[in-house]
Formats: sequence, structure tokens, C-alpha cells
Amino acid sequence: SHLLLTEPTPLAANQDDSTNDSSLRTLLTLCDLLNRELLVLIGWAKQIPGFSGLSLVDQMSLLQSGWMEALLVGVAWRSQGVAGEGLVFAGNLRLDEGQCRAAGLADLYEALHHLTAKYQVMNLSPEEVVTLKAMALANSDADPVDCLESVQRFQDGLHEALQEYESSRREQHRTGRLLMSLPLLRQTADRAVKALLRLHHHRHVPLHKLLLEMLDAKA
Amino acid sequence: KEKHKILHRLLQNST
Repeated sequence: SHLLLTEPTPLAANQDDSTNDSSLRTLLTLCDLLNRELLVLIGWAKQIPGFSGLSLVDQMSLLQSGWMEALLVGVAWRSQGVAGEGLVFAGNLRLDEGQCRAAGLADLYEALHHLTAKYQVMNLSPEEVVTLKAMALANSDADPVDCLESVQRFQDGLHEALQEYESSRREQHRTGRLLMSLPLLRQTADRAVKALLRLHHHRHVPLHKLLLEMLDAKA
Repeated sequence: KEKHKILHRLLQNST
């Protein structure tokens, strides 16, 4: 319930108008949105029970390795139940396969579409989504870890909350199923990071400073 | 941590 209360309001995209090239405009709009979402994500992380008790080094490491996973849980969740096959990056930024391909994001689309379809079949509840997002961050396998014990305590707290929630719904298999969806989330995030780095390095798409800093930490 | 200065600053900022 704490995670539900601290879940940030979804951001709206600010349409880029610096170019007439519509696929570049889409890409720049998306990157601006991701940069602002990152800012919100960092503020949100501090409110997860146990996160602020971690050393600053561990807080940084977890965010540097888990940020894209946490952001993609949000995109996949917003894309649930949407008619058609589009990905909902924001209420006013929905991209279909063709738009993603034109923007150089075909690989990102394929990966995210797979993740979205998986979550759709699982029929996630809002409680599960916010816990999954926090667990993705806590489980980000940052290396090296400064204080393993604190990070494990942080993970255990979230796992316990999820188990309690599922047992209150008499859904004994749900916890395991959610945990088993984490490898696909990791894989999807890796593909998303690679796609953005490729666009930045090969097509010289300019990125905001924070987004670039976080991508560089994954490179 | 010079390379990650924005993240560092955001985490240190208590608000």
C-alpha cells in the first residue's frame, strides 16, 4: 500500500518541434520523456521502504543497473488492454510497430511487445506492478555491492510484502510467477539500452545529460 | 564518482 501511494503520476510527452523529420521528432520526444521519467524514478526510489537505508554507493549502483527495467515495467503496464499493438510510453505518446521501426526502434518494439504480452496474460494487479518495479530495482545485480547485507534486507522486505499480498488473495503461485518474469524484463531492458546507445553513437541522436549518464553506466 | 555526478547530486538532495 505504501508503494501504491508513492507511485508517481504518469508524465505526458512534450512534442519535440525542433525538426521536420517526423521519425526523428518521435525519437527526440521519446528521449525527452525518458529523461524526465528518470528524474521521477530517482525521487520515487528514495521512497521505497529500505532504499534510503542503503549506502549512497549502493543506491547509485542499484539505480545505474536497474533504471531501465523499472521504467519498462511502467511502459508495459500502461500498454495493457490497449486496443491494437501499440506501446504506450505516455498517454499522448503511443507508438505502433511502424512508427518504432521508422525511428530506429524496431528491436525495442519487438522486445517490449513481448514483455507487454506476457504481463497481459498474467493479468497483473496494480499492487503487483508497483512491487515488480521495486523488485526490479532491488534485484538489479549491481556489482560490486558495498553492503550486501543491507541490499539483501531491502530485497527481503519487498519479497515479504509480495508474499503477504499474494497469500491474502489466496494466490500461492503468483509470487513465483512474478519472479519468473524478471529474466524477460532484464533481457528487454538490455535491448532497450542497446537500441538507445546505438541511436546515440551511430545516428548521433542527441540525448539529455541524465539519460546519457545512465546509459553510459550501462555501456 | 565524477562520471555519475547528476545521479549523485539527485540522491544527495533530500527533497
